[in-house]
Amino acid sequence: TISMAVIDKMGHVSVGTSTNGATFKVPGRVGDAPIPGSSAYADDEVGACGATGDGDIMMRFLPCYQVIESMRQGMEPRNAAMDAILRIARKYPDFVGAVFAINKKGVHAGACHGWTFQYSLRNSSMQDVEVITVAP
Amino acid sequence: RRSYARLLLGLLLLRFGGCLEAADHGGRAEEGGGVFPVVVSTWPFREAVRAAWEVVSASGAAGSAVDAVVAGCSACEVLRCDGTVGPGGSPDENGETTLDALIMDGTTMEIGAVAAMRYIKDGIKAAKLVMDHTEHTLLVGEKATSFAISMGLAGPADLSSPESIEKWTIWRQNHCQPNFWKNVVPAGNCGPYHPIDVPSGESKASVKHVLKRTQGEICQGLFEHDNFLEPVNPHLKSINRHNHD
Repeated sequence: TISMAVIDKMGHVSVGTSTNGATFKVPGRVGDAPIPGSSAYADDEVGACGATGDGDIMMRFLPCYQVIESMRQGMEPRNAAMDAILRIARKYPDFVGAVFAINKKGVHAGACHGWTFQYSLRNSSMQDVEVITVAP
Repeated sequence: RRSYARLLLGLLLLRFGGCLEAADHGGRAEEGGGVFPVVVSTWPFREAVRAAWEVVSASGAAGSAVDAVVAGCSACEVLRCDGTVGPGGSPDENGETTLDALIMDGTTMEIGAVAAMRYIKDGIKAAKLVMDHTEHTLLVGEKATSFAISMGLAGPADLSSPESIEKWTIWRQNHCQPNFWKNVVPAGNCGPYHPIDVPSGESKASVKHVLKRTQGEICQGLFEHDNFLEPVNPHLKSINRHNHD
C-alpha cells in the first residue's frame, strides 16, 4: 500500500492511498486504505498522516485521525505517531503496522510496530528522494 | 570527582535515552520544517514521490497538492509497487484482484474513496472522480466500477496477472493456507466453510462435541485428519512487506 501526503507551496495539504489489499482475503474484504482517518488524513490547519499495515486491525483505531488530532493539541509529529501506534499495540501486541506524521511546518516522523518501516521524502532542500528507516 | 559523576550521569542518560527510543516502537523524528513543497510516502516508493514532486514543484503553474497525490499514487498503480498497489497483485480467495483507494483535500476536508472495486485499474483516479462529481465519500464494489466507467475511466478490465494467478494456484494446492477464516470447518482446508457456533475461548474438544451434536456421525471420519480443525497458525497472520494494506 502507498499512502502519500503532499504539502504544496501555499501550504495546502492533501493525502491519498492506493492498494490491492491483503493476499488471499475473503472476497469482498476491504482494507483500511479507503477508510477516512485510518490509512490517511489531512487538515491544512495541522498537517498530514499516512499509515500502512494490517488493515483489519488498524481501521478499528483510525490511527491517522488520531495523529492529526494529537498534533492539533500541540503534540510533535514523533510523539503523535508513537502514541497512535502504541494505542493499537496495547490492545493487539502482535499487530503489524506503521504511520508517518508531518505537521504544517514540514516537521516529519515515523513510528512502527511488528516490522521495520521505511518512508520516502522529498522537499525543496533535497536534490532527490530520501528514504528514512524506522525500526520497531 | 564531580566531573567524573557528571560524565557518568551523561553516559547513563545517553544509554537510557537510547533504550527509550528503541522501546518506543520506533518513534523517529526528523527536522525538515519550512521547506515546501514536500512529498512524503510510505515505503521506498521513490518513483511515486518523484512523480508527485514533478507536479507540485513545477515552476510557473505548479499542480495542486491534490493533483500531486493523484500523480504519485497513480505512478505506483502503474508500477505495481511491491505488488501491493494496483492491478496484478494480492488475489482474493477466488483469484481476483480488487482495488481500494482514497484521496483527501486538507483544505476543504473533502474525500473521495473506492473500495473492493473490480475491473478498473485506476484506483485513485476513480476515488478522485467520487470527490469531484458526487457529494458522497465512498463507493464500493461493482457499483464503484459502473460509476468509474460512466465517468470515463477505462474498463472493464481483468485485474489479474500471471503472477497473481500463479500465487493463487500454489495457495490452493496448499489447502488454502494461510487464510483469514476462524470458527469454521474445515479449518485446515479450502472451503466451502461452515460456521461453528462455539462461544469464543472454548477448547477444541468442545468444538468436536458441538460438531458431533450438530453434524452427527458424518463428522466422525473427518477427525482422523487432525488438520480438519487445525488451521495453520490461526493467529499468525501473514502480514509482511509484500502482503499488507
